[in-house]
This record gives sequence, structure tokens and C-alpha cells, in this order.
Amino acid sequence: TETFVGHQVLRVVPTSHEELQRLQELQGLEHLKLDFWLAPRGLGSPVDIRVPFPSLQAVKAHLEANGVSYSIMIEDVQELLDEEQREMMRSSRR
Amino acid sequence: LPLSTSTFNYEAYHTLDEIYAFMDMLVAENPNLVSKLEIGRSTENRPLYVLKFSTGGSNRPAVWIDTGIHSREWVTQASGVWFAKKIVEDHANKEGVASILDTMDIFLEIVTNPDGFAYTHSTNRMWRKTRSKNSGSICVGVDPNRNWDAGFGGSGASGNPCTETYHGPYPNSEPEVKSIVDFVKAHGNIKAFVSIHSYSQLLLYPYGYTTTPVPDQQELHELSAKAVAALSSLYGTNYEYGSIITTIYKASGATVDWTYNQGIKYSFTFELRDTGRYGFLLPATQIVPTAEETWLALKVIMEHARDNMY
Repeated sequence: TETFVGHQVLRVVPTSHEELQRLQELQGLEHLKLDFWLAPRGLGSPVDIRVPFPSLQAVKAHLEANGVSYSIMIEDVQELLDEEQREMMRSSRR
Repeated sequence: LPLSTSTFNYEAYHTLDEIYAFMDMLVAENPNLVSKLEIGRSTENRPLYVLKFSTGGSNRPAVWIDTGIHSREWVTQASGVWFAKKIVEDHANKEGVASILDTMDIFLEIVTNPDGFAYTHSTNRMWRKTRSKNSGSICVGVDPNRNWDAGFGGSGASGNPCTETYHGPYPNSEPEVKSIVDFVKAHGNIKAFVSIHSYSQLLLYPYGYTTTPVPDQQELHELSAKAVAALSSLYGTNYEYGSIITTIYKASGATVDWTYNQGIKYSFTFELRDTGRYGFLLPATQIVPTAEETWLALKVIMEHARDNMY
């Protein structure tokens, strides 16, 4: 089973075409293994990116170096998955 | 396993086997309304089941609803289970969609991508695509919402098997897609087609592969506005609506572009809620409110199709 320990989901709301372009550049960097939950679609529309732990520092540095602000939508994906599994177990016991 | 669909837990996520067992219970409890069709087999040879809700007649005008074509979007399959029970309850109580079933049939495919769904439970919760092998690549799977013969292979999909939006080697290469294509063509009387995804709270209509507006753009836009208003009236969930290409981005080979080009005027895609915090990991406590609000929008679309037969 694939685990997602340390993976974070970053949310970026692009406010300029430059920021949109920075995000599209990220989409092309396949070695970062980014998973765009919400792909770039326009100014003001949120872009959600699941970032594997090994790529976190590089992605945050890329965004910060280009002045692109972001928020952390999910601090640790695995924690949410573990909770989801626990909830499934609880409900099946019920 | 629960003893009946009344004791089934709609506020939890379930495995493929539990959903298939639910479907069998629903059919057994309602033999005069619900039947289970197998429209094909997936890449890994799992049955592709469609529930048919019909009060009689032959080849009646019909509504098609599918959920789970992207396997990780768990709230959609869970909502599909809730929809199935709701149709049966409305029919029993002679309310809601009961009047639709007087003249139309409803087809509901709850697990449209069973291989991917099983994989999200066993191996990778983030899996989105099918599980077909791609010759010449170590990467597996095709995006089943880019594999349809509508603008296939254009920009807005990828030719790289290692990406999430890989369109596949040719249109309908995926049996999960081909089975629906064959079913729609054989039935020939489907009047509304709704494919349900998550997330980002959108109601979308064709096209995604071209900026050319569909001939019925105005009617679809007005109908979307009504449907979204009904959805938001329950819990205030904000939705945007519009054509795929103007509302999100260019997407080629998408389901509803193909169904619209088949002549199914009322072709829509939903992107259900995430309430801005959970994305694909929407907590199970939000399944029922999500299904309830979505149902209000679906009812608007189905009633419009019934009252505006073409």
C-alpha cells in the first residue's frame, strides 16, 4: 500500500498571469511527482497540489522565490487517510 | 453485511464488495422497480453494473447518472448509493422523482471504474484512472474522462501514460468507457446524461474540447442556474456553472462532450463539494449532506428533461 506520510496539499489562488504561469511550470516538472488535485484554471480559482514529502522544500522554495503565496490545505495527507480508515472500521463495527 | 438497505450505513465509505452487496439487496427488496444490468467487464474483468429503475413500458426515454468514473472521488460513489435508495423511497412515497418514473426510466452506474476503486482501497487511495496496462510504458491507467470520442487526443489531455490525464491509445480504449458507449447507442432513447465527479463545486455542460458554444447553450445555462439554485438552497454550498472550457479549462475526450454529440441535449458534469478543506478526502460525515444537495439539482435536470421531451 502506498503511504502519504508527510505529503501536504498546498492551495494557491493565482492572482496574476505570472503566478498562473509559475503554477503551469510546476505542472511540467514531472520529477517532483506533483498531483494536481485542482489544476490551474484561471485567476482567482484555487489550485490544489498534493506534494510528496521529498518535493516539499523545492516546491515551497519555488513558490516563495516567485512571490506566489500559498496556504497549507492539508498538513499531512496520511493523517487524514488514517482517520478515514478508522472511521470506516468504526462504522463497519457499528 | 447489513440485513437490508434500511440498515445500510449511508454515512460511511464502503468497499466495492459492500456496494455490490447493497445493489443486490436493493434489487431483491424492489423487484418491480429495480433491476441490475451488467453492461460489460472492466480491464481486470470486474462486472460493470448499472441499476435500472423502471415502472414499465418499453425503451422509455431515460436519464443516465454515473458516479465514480474517477476512482479516488469517493464521495461520488457514496452519493450514488444514496441516490439509489432515494429513488426507491420517492417511488414508495409517491413524491420527488416518482412522477418522473411514470414516463421515464433512470439508469444509475454507481461504480463506473471498479478496478480503480478497488485499487484505492487496496493500494493507493489517490488513484484516479483505470488500471489498464499501457504498452511501451511502465505507467498504468488511462483517464476515463479523456478517453471518449469527442475531440479525442486534443490539447486538454495528455499523450503521456504517466500523467493523470492520459487519454489512452485510442478513443474508447477503456472497456469502462466502451461499455457505456455501446449501452447509450443501443438504448438510443437517453434524454439526459449526468456524470458526477468531485471536487470543486461546479455544474458543467459541453463543450470542453472547443470554445464553440453548443447550439443549446442558452437553455443549458439557464437550466444550470436553476439546478445550482436548488442545490445551494439546502446548505448554502456555493457552485459555479458554465461550459467546461469557459469555467475550468480545455478538456478533450470528455464524457459529456461525447454524449451531447450523440444528441443527448441535457448532458452535464457535476464536481461535488469539498467545502474548501478536504479535497478528495471529504470526511464521511459529509456524504449525506452532499448527496442531499446534489439530489435537488439532479431533480431539476430530470424534471426539465421530462417536461421538455425532444
